[in-house]
Amino acid sequence: FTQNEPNSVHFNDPKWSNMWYIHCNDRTSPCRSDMNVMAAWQRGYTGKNVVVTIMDDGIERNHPDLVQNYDHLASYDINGNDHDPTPRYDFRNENIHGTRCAGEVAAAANNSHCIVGIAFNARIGGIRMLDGDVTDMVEAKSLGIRPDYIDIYSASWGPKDDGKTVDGPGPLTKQAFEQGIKRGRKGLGSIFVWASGNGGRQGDHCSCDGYTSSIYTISISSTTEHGNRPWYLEACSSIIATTYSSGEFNERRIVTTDLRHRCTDSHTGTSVSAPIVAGIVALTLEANRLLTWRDVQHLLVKTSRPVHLKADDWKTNAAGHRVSHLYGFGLVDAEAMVVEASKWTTVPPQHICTQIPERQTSINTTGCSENPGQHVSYLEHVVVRVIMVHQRRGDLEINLISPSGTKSQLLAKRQFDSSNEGFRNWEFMSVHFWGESAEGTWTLEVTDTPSKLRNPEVLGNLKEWTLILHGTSEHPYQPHRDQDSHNGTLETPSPEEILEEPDVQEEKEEDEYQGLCHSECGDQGCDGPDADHCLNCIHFSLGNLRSSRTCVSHCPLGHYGDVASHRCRRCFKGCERCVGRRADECVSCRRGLYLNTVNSSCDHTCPLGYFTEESQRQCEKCNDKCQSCVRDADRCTSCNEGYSLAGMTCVPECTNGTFFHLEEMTCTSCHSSCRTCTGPGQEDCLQCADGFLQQDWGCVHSCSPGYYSGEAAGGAHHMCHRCEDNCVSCSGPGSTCVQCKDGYSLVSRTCMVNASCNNADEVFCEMVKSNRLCEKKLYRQFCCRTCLMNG
Amino acid sequence: VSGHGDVYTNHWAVRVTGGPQQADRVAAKYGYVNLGQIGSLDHHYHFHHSRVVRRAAYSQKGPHRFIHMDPEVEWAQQQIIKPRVKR
Repeated sequence: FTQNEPNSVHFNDPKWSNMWYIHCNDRTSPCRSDMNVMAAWQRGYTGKNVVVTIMDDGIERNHPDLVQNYDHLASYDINGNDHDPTPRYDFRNENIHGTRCAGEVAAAANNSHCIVGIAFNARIGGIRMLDGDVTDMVEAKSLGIRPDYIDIYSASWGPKDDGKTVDGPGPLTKQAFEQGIKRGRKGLGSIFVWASGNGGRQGDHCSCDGYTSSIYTISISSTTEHGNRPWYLEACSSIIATTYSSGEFNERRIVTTDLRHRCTDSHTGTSVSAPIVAGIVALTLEANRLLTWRDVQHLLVKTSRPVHLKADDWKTNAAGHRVSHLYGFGLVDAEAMVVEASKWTTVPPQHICTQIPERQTSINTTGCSENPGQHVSYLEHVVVRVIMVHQRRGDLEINLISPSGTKSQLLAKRQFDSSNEGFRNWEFMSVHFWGESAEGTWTLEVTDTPSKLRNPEVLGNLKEWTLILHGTSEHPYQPHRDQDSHNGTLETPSPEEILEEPDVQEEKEEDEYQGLCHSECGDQGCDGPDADHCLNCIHFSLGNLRSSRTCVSHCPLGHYGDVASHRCRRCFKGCERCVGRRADECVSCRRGLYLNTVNSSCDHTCPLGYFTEESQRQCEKCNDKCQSCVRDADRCTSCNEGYSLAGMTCVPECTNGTFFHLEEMTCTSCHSSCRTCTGPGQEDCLQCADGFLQQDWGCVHSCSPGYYSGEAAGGAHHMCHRCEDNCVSCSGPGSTCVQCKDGYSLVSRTCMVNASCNNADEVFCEMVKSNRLCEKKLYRQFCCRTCLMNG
Repeated sequence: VSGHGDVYTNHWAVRVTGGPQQADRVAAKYGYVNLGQIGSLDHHYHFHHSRVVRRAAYSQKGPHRFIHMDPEVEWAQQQIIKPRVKR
């Protein structure tokens, strides 16, 4: 903590005094200013001429705090396919996210409005791409908007953080990332900053998000004001650094711009951390425009610091970098970034060394020293690509141990991940080996801890794994750099300093039994120290006299607390939680059963009109239009009366004269000639309007030449039938021709080719006549005219 | 056919060499409209088919799918909705 920095700058923005994470000019309370943003400003870096864009749900470009720095060239609306990224306004304010992120980067300073952005002189744009169907193509387009103009792309979104999703960039997005780092910023590489994930409460792990674990993205996590782990924080090995963000209710929050020209200090998850780093990287690029995408990552590794961030896994790797699965290399330090950047020499080219161990979990590598173009001696990102089959993915834990002995957890157990899909060429990434030597034996540890929900005898199978080492063949830093850090704050700690740290894993002394009863025991006392020694219970007793009873504060799953008798009683068969013993008193159901919310019972299937919601294991109502649905209320499989199924949506059955327009999702008028139709055109008629006759695929007022009017099949209405072949006009079906085409002659009201038959002698014509060939359509041109002319 | 609850859109990503005019021709042949290059990815084009349901649980059959077999088309992928959450 620092108090009242004497040289601090003051701005007239109303929320400036609340921006504890940037400055400390509040005389009454101490604050954290150790991201050193103001120190970077005081060195003259405010983001001038650096362009940042926010890939999100749009940004409010006319917000008073954004309008000054708004850059239309750094903006695009992918959802609306135009150049205006203004969010879609609705009464629920769904699209606030991008505007909030944008303010954190580049809100104007000293304009008497709201806040001050980290890079308050940077250019800011928005790519509106989350307010619609997101596809691989939408993501790829977003990442490829003006790569030579935009320096930094900030994203605070990703696949679901529900603890059971494993998803990442598709083939186009992967290419877009690769193009960005190869060609963006005129070859220096686009900077992609990514929020690490909000699924802490769901036990999610950011290695299961292929965006934030990509080597091309800078993955940023969050810490609270007091350096605690926020409830939403996901751990993983690809996190590079951390910023402050919202924490518990008694800790201060982050302030930023909000939709409708407002300010907000409402809760922020990791979303705000990405733009904070985007802002700090903007200051850094102002200090040195020639930094490559890898230089920026090196700078973050080198300058971020553990400071007071609390985690029990801080370790020092063999290159001297302190790193944690929660915070990466620690809290970002803006001043250290700009100072280092201003004297930075670009790191040597990236080499990639790929090794596939043969049916072993260890591999001894030289770092591809035999191939100079691939030789990796000093590590940067390490990727492990895994093909693994497993019946319950969430039971897996994966660690990677470097030749230097650094152990990085690539994947932790995920309680909610019951998928049996395993991992199909999934790439795990770790930055924990940064700077270490690649050479030696690497070991992959896969631990399978069967949960009680699966058959423990069925084991998984690690089919293949690939070790992909990224780094340089020569030392990435010039020799003088290591002794050139400012104020000592950039130094990695000496071994002595590390030893002096308090051991956070210090063992606690165990309490010894001294005749006291267990805290769950009631007023009758106990005959031993444990909960099963109680003579009565404060809350509930579980079990029976034969199997011994124990006192518990809450009844376990499958039981409910009977307050009157202080007993845990069993729920009805199939109930996981209940409020009584009856079948209709269930609150949630055991696995494989679903709670019927209408009668509070547990069933194997849901009634018609309901679908099985797997995460809550309950029956939820389908959309009003659906007769039945699957997985989601709007994913219909059959429709109620008056609706018909189009894909998975129930659409109104349109009245006569209209058809259902798939694009506009409305009933749209048919062409005026149609009574019913499948589309707007004249050729889309199914039935004709009154006064029209169907002719081929259209409807006409009167039949065209070559057609005659007659009853349609079934006799319901009239339509135009085609006259016989070669007949220009006719009076009806069959031999009723009135006029023939050129080259044909009318013979017995039939059109016959004018050519005569050379060999139509008497015998031949007799054969034609006796076989009645001229009455058969197929033979009508078969010398008939010649034979008829000859009598 | 999707086995994972995927939702198919009426947008395709298609790789065609030979330039935008060639892409236009390929698109027209199967009833698509070429909406242009995908970001900065060379030879990759965004095709849209207005006669295919905008969102469907299945990849619908029909003549539009012949594009996948066209010798001018190196790669084509019907776009699937990827659930994304703001953090």
